[in-house]
Amino acid sequence: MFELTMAKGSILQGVLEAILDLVNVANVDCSSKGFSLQALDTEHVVFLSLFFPSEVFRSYRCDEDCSMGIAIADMVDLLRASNDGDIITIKVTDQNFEDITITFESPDKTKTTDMDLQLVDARSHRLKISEWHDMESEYQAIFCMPSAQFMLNCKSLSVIDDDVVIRVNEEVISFSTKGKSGCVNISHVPNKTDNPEKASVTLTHMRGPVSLTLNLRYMKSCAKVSTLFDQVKIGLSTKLPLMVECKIAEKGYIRYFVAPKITE
Amino acid sequence: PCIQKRIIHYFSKK
Repeated sequence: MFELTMAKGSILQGVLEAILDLVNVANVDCSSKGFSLQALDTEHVVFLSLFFPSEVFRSYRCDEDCSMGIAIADMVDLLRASNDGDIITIKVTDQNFEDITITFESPDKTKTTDMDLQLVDARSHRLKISEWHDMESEYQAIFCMPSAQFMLNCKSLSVIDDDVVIRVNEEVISFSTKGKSGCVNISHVPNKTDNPEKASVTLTHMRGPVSLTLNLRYMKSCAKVSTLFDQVKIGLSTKLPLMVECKIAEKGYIRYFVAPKITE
Repeated sequence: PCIQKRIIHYFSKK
């Protein structure tokens, strides 16, 4: 059996709301350690991988590892029907592995709402990626910035064009774009430390200058999720997709991998 | 002109 409870408006609910503009269906793996989710956007440009450790939930129980496909949009619609103060329970029993049961319980425990949501096939959303610690070392540059600043950069640039060029070297991290009506260049002089301060832009790993061109539509989606957190970590490599990461508690994360644009 | 790469260029399916 798998069962988790959370308060209405918890971080899981906020994240599911924020990924909706990219993701319809997701593959969810549950283990005793926590709840992980993988999904591809419909254009297959973005791969989303997130892990919520069991300790971020009000209660969490998973007797046996299980994997299921969830129609995220339908699940979010159901979750929206909860009221302030409700405790939300998501449950799958071994006897019935065709749907999940979502229950809302009012704070005074006088009203309970049960809903069943059919599981779907989401096996195509599973991708084989390396262990994260192996993969992170392959990024040429990794920097952290306040997520509000990241969102502001993406919004400012999208006024001019659909693409952004992110360039990183020892001296500067820049976000720039050029369109028919003009150009925008936003430059940040980074701190260089392993312990980024919350309010600053910090270059944490640097193995050589790197630049990538990305579609701002996807970047704005990443920025939307990131604003649920203080800081966002961004990794660039010419051999890997751009990585945008937010940490959830000590062990949890949301990672977006965004395929860049390349010159023909 | 730039072309959009797909994520499958980097990660294979399980």
